Amino acid sequence: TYFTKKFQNSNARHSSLNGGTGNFQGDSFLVPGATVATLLMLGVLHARRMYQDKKSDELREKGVELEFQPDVKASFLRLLPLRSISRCWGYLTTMEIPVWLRPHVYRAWGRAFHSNLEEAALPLDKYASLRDFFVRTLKEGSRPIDADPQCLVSPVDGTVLRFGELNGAGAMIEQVKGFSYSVFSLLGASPSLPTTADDNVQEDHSGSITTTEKNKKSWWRVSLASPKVWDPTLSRPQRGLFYCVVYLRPGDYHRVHSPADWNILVRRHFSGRLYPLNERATRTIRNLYIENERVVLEGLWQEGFMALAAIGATNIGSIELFIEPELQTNKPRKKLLHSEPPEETVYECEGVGRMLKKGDELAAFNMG
Amino acid sequence: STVVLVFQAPISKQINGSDSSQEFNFCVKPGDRIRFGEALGRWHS
Repeated sequence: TYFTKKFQNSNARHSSLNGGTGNFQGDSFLVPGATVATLLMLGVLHARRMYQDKKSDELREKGVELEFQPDVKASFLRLLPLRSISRCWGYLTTMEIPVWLRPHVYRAWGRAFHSNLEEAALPLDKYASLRDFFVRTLKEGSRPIDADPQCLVSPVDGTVLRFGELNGAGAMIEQVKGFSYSVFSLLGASPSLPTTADDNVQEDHSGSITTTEKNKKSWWRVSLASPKVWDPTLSRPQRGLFYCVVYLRPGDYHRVHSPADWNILVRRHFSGRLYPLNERATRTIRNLYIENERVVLEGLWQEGFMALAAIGATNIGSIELFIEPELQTNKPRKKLLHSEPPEETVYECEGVGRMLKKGDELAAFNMG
Repeated sequence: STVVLVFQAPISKQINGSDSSQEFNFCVKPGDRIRFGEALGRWHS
C-alpha cells in the first residue's frame, strides 16, 4: 500500500511538473518496486522454510520421527533438468574470485553453512574459486584417527542419519520412517554382497540347519581373499551385515577417507538424477538414494565385505576418486529418459584390488 | 551429499574355544554430528 501510494504521488507530481508525460520517472520507480517485491517473496519463502525446519527440529527433539510424505514439490522436482542446473552451478563456482574479495566470500559461506574456517589448510585468499575452497583439505592433525584396531571410523564429517543391521535376503535400508530401499539397488546387484550372517550354516525359519551355496561362496571368497590365514582353533565366526548413513551439510569438510584397512576390488558408477539430499528431500522423494548419481566402491576388509556409496546432490553433483582420477561424474547423458545401467570397473592391480589404510584419502565431493 | 557404508562385522565369535565373544556395536546415535576419523562402532570381547 505504502509503495502504491508513493508511486501514485510521485507519478502525479511528475505529470504536473513536466506537462503530463511523467512516464520516464514513473517507470524508473517501477523497477525498485519489482525488486522489493522479489526480495519480499524470497524473504517470506526463507522465513517459511526456517519455520518448517524449526518445527521439524522440535518434533525430533520430542522423539517424534517424521514419516515419509511425498508432496507436489517433490513431483515438480522430477520435471526440472537438475543435472544441467547442477553443471551450471558448477561452472559458476569455478569462476576465479579477485584475491581481495576471497576472504569475504568464504567467510560469508562459512557463516551461512557453519563451516569451521580455522581448519582450512591454506589461508583463505589462496583458494582461487568457491569450488577450490569447497574441496579444501584440513590442517595437519585436525582429524585424529581412532587408533583402536577393533573399531571402524567415520569416512566423512557429517550427521549420522541412520544405522543398523541388515537381515535376510531383502536387506532393506530405511530412508525415513515409512519408506525403505533395498541395499541391492543402492550398491548394484553384487555377487559378493552377503545377504545374511556369513556363517556357513544358518537357522532358517523352520529351525532346521541349512547350508546355502551363496554363503559358502561368499565365505570362501572372503577367507581366500582376506590376508588372514584360516585358523581352525577359531570356532565358526558369525558375522552380520551393517549399514550407516551419514549426511554431509554444504558447510562440512567434503573429502572421503577409508574407514578401515580396505582392499577395494570393484567400482560402480550410477549416472542418475541429482535431487537435493536435505532432510526435507529424504522425507518427500521416493527412492532418493537409489535414483541419485552415485559412485559405489566395494571390497574386503578384515571382517569381510565392505562397500561405500558416495551419493551426489543438486549442488554437489561431482564425485572425484583419488584412486581413479579419470572417472568423470555428472556429465551430459546420452539417454535422457530411462536410467543407464551402472558402469563398472574391476581393480586388478596388485592382485587384490586397491589397498587403502584406515584414514587414507579416497574421494571428494565437489560442486557441479 | 550423503555417504552410505555397508559392511560385515562380527555379531558373535568364540575365541579359541573360550566363552568370550565379540560383537560389533555402533557408538553413535541418529542425529549425532561425527567427524572423519572418529569411531562409528567397535567390536570388543
